[in-house]
Amino acid sequence: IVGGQPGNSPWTVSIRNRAGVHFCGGSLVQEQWVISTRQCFSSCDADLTGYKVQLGTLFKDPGPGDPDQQTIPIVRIVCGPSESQLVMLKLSRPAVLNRRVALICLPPERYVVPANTVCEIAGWGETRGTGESSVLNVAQLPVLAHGECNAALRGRLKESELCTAPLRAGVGACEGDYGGPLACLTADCWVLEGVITPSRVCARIDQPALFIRVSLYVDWIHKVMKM
Amino acid sequence: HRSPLNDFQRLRATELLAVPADPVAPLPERGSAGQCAQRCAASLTCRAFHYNRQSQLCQLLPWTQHSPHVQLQKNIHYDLYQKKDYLRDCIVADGSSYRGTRATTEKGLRCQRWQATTPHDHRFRPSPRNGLEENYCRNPDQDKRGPWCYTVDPNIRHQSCGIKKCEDAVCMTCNGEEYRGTVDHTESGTECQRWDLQHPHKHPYHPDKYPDKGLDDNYCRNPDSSERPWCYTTDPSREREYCRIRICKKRPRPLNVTTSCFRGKGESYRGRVNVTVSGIPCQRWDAQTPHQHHFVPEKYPCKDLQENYCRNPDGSEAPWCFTAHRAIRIAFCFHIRRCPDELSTQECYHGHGESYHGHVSKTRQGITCQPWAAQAPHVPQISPVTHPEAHLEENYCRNPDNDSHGPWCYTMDPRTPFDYCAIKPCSGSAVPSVLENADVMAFEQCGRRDERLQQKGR
Repeated sequence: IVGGQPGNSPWTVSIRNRAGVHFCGGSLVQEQWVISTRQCFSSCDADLTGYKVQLGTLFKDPGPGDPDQQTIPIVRIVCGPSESQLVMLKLSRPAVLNRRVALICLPPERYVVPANTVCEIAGWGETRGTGESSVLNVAQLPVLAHGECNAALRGRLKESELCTAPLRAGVGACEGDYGGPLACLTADCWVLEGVITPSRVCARIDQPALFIRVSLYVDWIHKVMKM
Repeated sequence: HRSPLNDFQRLRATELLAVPADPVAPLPERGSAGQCAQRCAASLTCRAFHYNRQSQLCQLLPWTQHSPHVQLQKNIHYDLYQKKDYLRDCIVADGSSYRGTRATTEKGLRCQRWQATTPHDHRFRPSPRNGLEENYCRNPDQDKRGPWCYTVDPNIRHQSCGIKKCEDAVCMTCNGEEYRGTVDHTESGTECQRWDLQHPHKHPYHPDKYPDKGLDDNYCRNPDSSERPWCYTTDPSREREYCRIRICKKRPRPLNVTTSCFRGKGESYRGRVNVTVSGIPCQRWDAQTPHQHHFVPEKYPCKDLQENYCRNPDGSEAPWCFTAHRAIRIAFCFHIRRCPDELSTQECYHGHGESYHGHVSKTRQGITCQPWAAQAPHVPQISPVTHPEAHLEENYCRNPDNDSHGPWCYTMDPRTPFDYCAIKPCSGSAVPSVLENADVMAFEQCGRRDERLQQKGR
């Protein structure tokens, strides 16, 4: 996260490869299910033996004694509808919810978060020297109205994408944050409105940032968890 | 420090069955796999053993998968360990320990049975100790040219069988990441440590954790994209060492090369993106500053480590590069677009496809659909019984639950309960945009955070 600061986001998980290296983020939507982005995974039937999620700690690479840390193997990947760029990851066992680990709400189907709602991105990705890269960083971004964003992108915005306004300070997600949450506080509840996906350049000050609009795929998410 | 298991080749979840069943099968005994290997190694008749990891029971067997009247069978309760010498079709050193089933000479002559004394009389009588059996090639007199046999041709008394040395039998290409041969000694002749053991050297390359690296027994492998195959050694004072394996003459042509996008983990990406997503230029592969590394282009000829382009020479998650920023060693190049990996679509559907009655019966990943009336591999929650009006015929894609993402089906892949089909929305198919009406939000219990660092002033 560029232009952010250390913070707390108890639904944000770190996805680790077989060598234990963090490479992407995710959001805990149910005790045994994490949402992330297709871009982080080699295929829809990738063998994820040895891949894990880490949660319950603010540290990217916590020491052995971290009390609340949980590390849970991933047992399955399910790809979302073609345009979604989403994946669901099933964990080998449910995460234990506690002070450091919480679920994030899913929005109602097809809900559109109002413009100017202040939302938050979180992740252990690249900070470009603007934050403390050994811990979880968070940053606030205001939602940009769809029409305004579509104009800024010269009509190339899709219905499945959600925008946040660029900030002059250069705030945004970066490499290592992909798959993590864009969470918005609404009615005293944190809601997963967007999922971070790669952009050509991090934290641009002259262009909106794009996220996957989760509300368009809530029916699929529930269907996967139910099936 | 050498494990007796080093002499065995392990087949997981496999049982060796005698057909018909052997009435006098040896009684299982309790112990570790290593103890079982020791008992089998000490027995002249034992050639393999079953090992049950849960009950720790071990059953010695007088045959291998190459013996007549036996067959391999899946069995999750057993691991099958067979003496390597009986399975290898190459030789180590002079091949005195070779116990394979080759029975023809290098010129194609059939071998004479060791029991027989015609057409050639000889002094090598089969015994449990010398391994002479049937008419298989053997080396009872440590001949430097390797295993040989008497021939059935009266004019040719004996002839070498021409069995290759293991380091020559299977050659390697590039850096040997795909090598799956049976060399199990290092360049200096030290025996390798088994990948499924943690002594004498603890190591991270558990075979279960890296199922695609072929970490079988103690054979030389290259799981970490080193220059060549290597192994941990049974010498406690020497952790790991390269192995000597012949390089194939022909270098393989790179497959599925892509330049504008990357597929899978991007190992065959040959594009020219050379800046990280945070705007930092990549470091040249032939440079050692600001970051030292071992991916020298000349040593990785198949990886195309040109200039400072994003590449994936070590099977990481995606193309990556060393960065020109001193504080950031490596950055993934996830900003390179992924190549589409879904089947091209033949038909299209209107709306959400709830009235689609076509005949597409494959998912977008190419998996065959499960018939709607079937109960396996998935027990359906939606079937012709529950949805009689939804035209759930055979295994055709349908949308009985008005899924907003189109026709779908249960799949024949046990790991994928359901998936969407290789059908796309018809152009001009009017579906109300999500932006036209926004619902009021209602929540249950999740999404609460009981303490926020912001309120405590970071």
